[in-house]
Amino acid sequence: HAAYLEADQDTTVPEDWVHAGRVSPVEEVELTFALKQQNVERLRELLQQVSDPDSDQYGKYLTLEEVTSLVRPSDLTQKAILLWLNSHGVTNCHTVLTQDFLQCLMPVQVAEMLLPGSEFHRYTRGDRSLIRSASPYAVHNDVSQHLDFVGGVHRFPPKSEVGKSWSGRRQTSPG
Amino acid sequence: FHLGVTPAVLRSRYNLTAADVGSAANNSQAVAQFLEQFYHPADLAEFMTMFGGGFKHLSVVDKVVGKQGGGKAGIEASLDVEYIMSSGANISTWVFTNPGRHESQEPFLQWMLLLSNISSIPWVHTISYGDDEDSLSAAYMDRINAEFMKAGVRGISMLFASGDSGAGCRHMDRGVNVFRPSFPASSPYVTTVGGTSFKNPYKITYEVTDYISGGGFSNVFAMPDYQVSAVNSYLKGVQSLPPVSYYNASGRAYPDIAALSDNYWVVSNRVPIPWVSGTSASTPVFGGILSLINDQRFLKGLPSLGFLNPRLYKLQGRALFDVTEGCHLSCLDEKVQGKGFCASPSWDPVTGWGTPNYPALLKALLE
Repeated sequence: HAAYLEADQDTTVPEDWVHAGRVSPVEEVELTFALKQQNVERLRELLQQVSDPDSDQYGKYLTLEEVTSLVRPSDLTQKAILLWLNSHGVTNCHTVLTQDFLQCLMPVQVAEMLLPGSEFHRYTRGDRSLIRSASPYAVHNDVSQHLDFVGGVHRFPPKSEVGKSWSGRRQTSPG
Repeated sequence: FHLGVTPAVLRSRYNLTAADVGSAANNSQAVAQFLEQFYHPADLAEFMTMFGGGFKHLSVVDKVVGKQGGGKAGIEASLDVEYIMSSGANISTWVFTNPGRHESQEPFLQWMLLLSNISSIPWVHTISYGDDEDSLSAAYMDRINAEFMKAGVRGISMLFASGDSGAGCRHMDRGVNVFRPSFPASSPYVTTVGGTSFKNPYKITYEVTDYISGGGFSNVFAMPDYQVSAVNSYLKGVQSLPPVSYYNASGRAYPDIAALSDNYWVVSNRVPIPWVSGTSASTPVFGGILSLINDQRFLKGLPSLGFLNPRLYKLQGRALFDVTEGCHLSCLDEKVQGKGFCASPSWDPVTGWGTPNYPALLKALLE
């Protein structure tokens, strides 16, 4: 009874990353669970109000604690995710103040059971090494509605940060 | 006459006097690094010794969040730190460094988590990082947007480099090409910074477009209300546009603003390096200027600027140097022949509203 988080299933491995083999089942991965937030539409409205100089709310910013009260995932979401993780023996987790992200450390074999379909491999680019899955993952039906995405499974870093284009690129000369 | 962009050149062009430095107690600014890029404190000190004359400045980063790696400094990291501390002079500066301590981590995501986990963070963040919009899932980008909103409602300004590939190019099936927007530059909830060059590269003249300046229209995010009028004016008024099949004219258009992005001097690994270019140079420069404006706002008891775009677009280009010459690059094919969008009077998708005229911008944003 697994559901694919279909909107987060870009599994393309960029050409410049070289496959370096399957990761041992006992190696650890750290996955980031983006829990569904509450009141995102209200957050959008508030941003409009505090940023619009014509609004009487302009500049009346929120503290991180107030942001937390607004977007914190529902108790149901938090319970569902924790129950799901605990049922797989995943307990080494930490959250953030806003409680909408959860990061958990677990062996690869547990991660692959948690996210059916995923298969973790190592990829290298130069002296950099990453662990990612090139196949789509699913999550249990009961938790799919409580998650936006799971980080650390598919996305590779871009080839370079923007910039770094010092050169030589343009042979200008005065006059 | 000059031999490349230095703090003195920038401060002259953008009308910053020696007195235009930070002094408010609670002001701060930050740069973030996500790849294996590290700044070296000795480089910053040497840079300020060489180029920091004539204005009061700091030569030390106040706080490093994350673990700096060993080994050589990266040009990108050196550039960001050296220039945000030159325009945003004498303002406490943080460096977020997130190379990813575990092979399964996503450094950009790690940074977003940090923002949600620190109650008191700098008011201005500049980030030179981006990925092709089409390589990311909508679910992921929507959630990252929510994270930007969380920062915005806290009064934090997020500035992203617009990218160094002009309009970009994506090769589709059957030989069809389209422009390729970059995210987070295309997010409606951040302020995106494009790039310019001096008309005469060796003199402090007016600015023209830097042809690498990233810009265009999102294929994912609708055009936000704050920019509809400005963008429609451009689309109706500009003399020539690329074929409509290349871009989504109803998407979020970027960049919003620009600054010089060509021919910078940077000190990296104790060596002064010329000809460093890219919107990763213009972004910390504009970020530092916003920090200076925050500084003056704080001294007057006003709140920080926060998410700038709604206010920026209401200025209608007032207080910015409009950039009206030149085009950026795009697909090398028969239809567009490497030419993307072109600058025009008022807002355009190459340089946004233009580059900062500090005294005028300060006045406008203190009102």
